[in-house]
Amino acid sequence: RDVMPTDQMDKHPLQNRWALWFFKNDKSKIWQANLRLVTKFDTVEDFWALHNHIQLASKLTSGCDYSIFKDGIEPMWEDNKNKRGGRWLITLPKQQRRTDLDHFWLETLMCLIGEAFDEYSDDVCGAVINIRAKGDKIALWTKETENKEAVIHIGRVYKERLGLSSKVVIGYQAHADTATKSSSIAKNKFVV
Amino acid sequence: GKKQYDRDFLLGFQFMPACI
Repeated sequence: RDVMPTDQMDKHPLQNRWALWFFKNDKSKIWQANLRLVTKFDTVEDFWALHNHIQLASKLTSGCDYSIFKDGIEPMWEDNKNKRGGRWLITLPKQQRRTDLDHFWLETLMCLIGEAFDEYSDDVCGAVINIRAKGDKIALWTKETENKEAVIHIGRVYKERLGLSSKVVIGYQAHADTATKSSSIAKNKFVV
Repeated sequence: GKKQYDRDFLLGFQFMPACI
């Protein structure tokens, strides 16, 4: 029998449509001009086609970001869906870029597209990976810092999915605090 | 209901041919 063309096969739909954004730091341009929407996807198959096609995060140059957000949410604090929210933040020292960064990012993406946080998945907005010379960061953004139950549940599941030891503590920071911080470290609103 | 996929299910599709 003829092989069915791939575009006619049933793909596995995701609960949400997601958008991939790419940020490349070019100091000659304003911040918004450096942020580009790459593409959107809403099936398991299209997620992998995209993931397998683009550069691994660990191979990006310093100053670049990937962001994955639900369709309709821009990857910035100012977006209406983000402004009351915050982020679970994972910071990685430089030596972990080679060993852990791509693995942690992929696990993060699978948590998002697989809706890993049960009834609290609706609180998830997206995730960002920052490649920086002084240390890389991965952050999972949620919509509302006051939804304590949701934030804590998401943090616990996320930490478990990343395979972090119970001795490791990760913190959740409100975007409002990060945006107005006077030192380089915003205070943690929650920890798990 | 909500379309939830665990990591093993998702990983099973990583190297399947797909087109976008």
